[in-house]
Amino acid sequence: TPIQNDLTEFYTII
Amino acid sequence: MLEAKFEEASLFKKVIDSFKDCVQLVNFNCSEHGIAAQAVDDSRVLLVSLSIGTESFQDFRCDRNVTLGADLSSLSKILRCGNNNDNLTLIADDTPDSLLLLFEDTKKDRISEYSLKLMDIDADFLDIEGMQYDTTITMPSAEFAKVVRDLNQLSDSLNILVTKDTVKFVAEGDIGSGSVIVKPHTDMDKPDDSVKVELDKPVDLTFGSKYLLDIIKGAGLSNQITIKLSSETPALFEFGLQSGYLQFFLAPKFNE
Repeated sequence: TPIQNDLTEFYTII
Repeated sequence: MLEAKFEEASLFKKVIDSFKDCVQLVNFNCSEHGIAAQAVDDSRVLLVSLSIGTESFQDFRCDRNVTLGADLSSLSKILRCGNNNDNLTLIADDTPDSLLLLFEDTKKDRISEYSLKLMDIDADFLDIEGMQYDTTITMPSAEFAKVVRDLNQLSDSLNILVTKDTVKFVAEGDIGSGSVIVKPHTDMDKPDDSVKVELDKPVDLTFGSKYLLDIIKGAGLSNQITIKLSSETPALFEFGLQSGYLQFFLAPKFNE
């Protein structure tokens, strides 16, 4: 089963 | 002082309806350029980015930058009180505790006034600018919405594969599997029915269907959707407005 990623793994929090 | 008048309330109603189910608390940032907002859903998988340019308004005035922190379910309740073809003016002072919404039916000379309490919202802001994408697909938004709804019945994941001449949507689940292939074509008579694929690199990505079901709620805003994909990065789904856009950024699923 594919695992759902979190957006913060890709983008920086400002 | 903010004074932003929509010729028809329906535009703002449609915009808010398009993302009120996936995010609840939103800061609307008002400036001389218009109204913008960014919000992430509770699971931090889907990000909404809104920009309504000044051209979308009949009149627009914003002397100083103002942030309007709103609960979308409350805003939506008030928006339902106005008729679609009423004029809608949003009014706020420079340090507002509340937002005034004025609906005017110019034919019947009826004016309705509502005040929405605002709140301080402490939200993370993500830097989503400057991403490079391997492929850009433009297709009818209604067609994309149908593919998502249909394949959602089979699986909680939707696989999107893009090659030079096809976009393939695939769902594999317990009851069986399904796929829809969409090929680029140009419709001269109805340009909005056209499908365009720009491709730098083939793409194979998997997304959670429940988030795609949220995204297709924006399909009423625009006849076309633009989808930008890149290997192993969040996808961008964009509905254009007359001036501005509603964008959804969705983190992919990866195989273990």
